[in-house]
This record gives sequence, structure tokens and C-alpha cells, in this order.
Amino acid sequence: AAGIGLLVGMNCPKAVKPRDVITGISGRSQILFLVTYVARYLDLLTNFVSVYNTAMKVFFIAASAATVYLMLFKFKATYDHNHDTLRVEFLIAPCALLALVVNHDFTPLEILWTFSIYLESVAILPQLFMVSKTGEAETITSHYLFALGSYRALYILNWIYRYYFDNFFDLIAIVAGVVQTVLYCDFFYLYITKVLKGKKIVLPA
Amino acid sequence: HQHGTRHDEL
Repeated sequence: AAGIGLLVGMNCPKAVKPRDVITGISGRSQILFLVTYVARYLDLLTNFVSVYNTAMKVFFIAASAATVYLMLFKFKATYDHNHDTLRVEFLIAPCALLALVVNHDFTPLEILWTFSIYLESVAILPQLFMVSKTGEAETITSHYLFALGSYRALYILNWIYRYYFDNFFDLIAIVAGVVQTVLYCDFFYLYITKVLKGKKIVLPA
Repeated sequence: HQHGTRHDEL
């Protein structure tokens, strides 16, 4: 929530330097995250868990839609699309196929939930590809990515807790969550060794 | 252990 809030806040018109954020952020990853949240939280209409759960779902969808809107429409001119070129159909198609084959239940909502879990695990790839192409990441972009990666990494601790104390596990969520966290590892390393020491991420040529 | 479709996580 902090990460996505940071992203929306810094991209807002009144922010000090919105350009710094927009140029470093992959619009393709942001669209994938929006698709992820919409596909997963369709159960807003059918399944009530808690006020917190509902509020966070609405927040994730709204903030993610706002980010996509700001990037692709309002601040279209500053969006660095030349470096944002990873083909997202190569991510979406395998996730859709896998969701049709490996799921808990062959129903529309369940398949969309499963698709969202698989898609989220790889949704950061256009962003990482963009950082590798430009060879650097603004510090504010780095904070955002770290918050986004921590969100799933912290769930791994939660899943271990639930396995032992709640007698519950969801293998699809666990495997996808571990894959997702592994994809962030290289970035986590750069974040800890550079950004936390006051330097911005610059990759060797 | 029960597993499956209790989607109460975000």
C-alpha cells in the first residue's frame, strides 16, 4: 500500500518532480498490475472477508487505475515508452493457458483468480527489463519497487505461519509467490547495497 | 491440512 501510494502521490500534478517518477516506471508493468487486481478482486461482489480486505481491494484497483491513467493519458508526454518494450503478450498468454490447466476449480471466477496470481508473479518483468535497458533507476522508483516486492515476500512468512497455526495452505499462491519473490531478488540486492546507502541504482554498461 | 480456495488474502 505504501509503495502504490507513493507511486500515485509522486505522479500527482502537485508533486515536486512528477517527471522523475513517470520516466522510470514501466507503463506495461502498471497495466499488468491493473489487469491482475481487477481479475483477482472480482470477488468483491461475491465474497466478503473483512472491512480491511474490501478497503484494500478497492484501494489497489483504484490506485492502479489512477497510475495507468496518469501515465498513459495525463502525463503521456513524459512516459518513456522507448525503453518500455517487453512484449506483454508473451507473459499474458502463458499465464492464461496455465490458469486454464492448473487451478483449484474450473469456474470463471476461480480461473480469473488463478490467472491473476500467475500474472502478478511476472508482472514486474517489463519494469525490470526497462531498468536494464536504461541502466539506471531513480531512487523514488527504487523505493516503489522495493515496497512492491516486499508485499509478496512478506506473504511467504504469513504462509509459513498459516501452514503451522491455521492448518491452511494454497499451493498455487505459494509457488507463484515464491517465483515472484525470486524475480525481485536481484533488485533487492541492488536496493540494499546501493539505495539504502544513499546511491541511486546504476547498472554497469 | 486443508488447501484450496479460501481466498482471504490480497
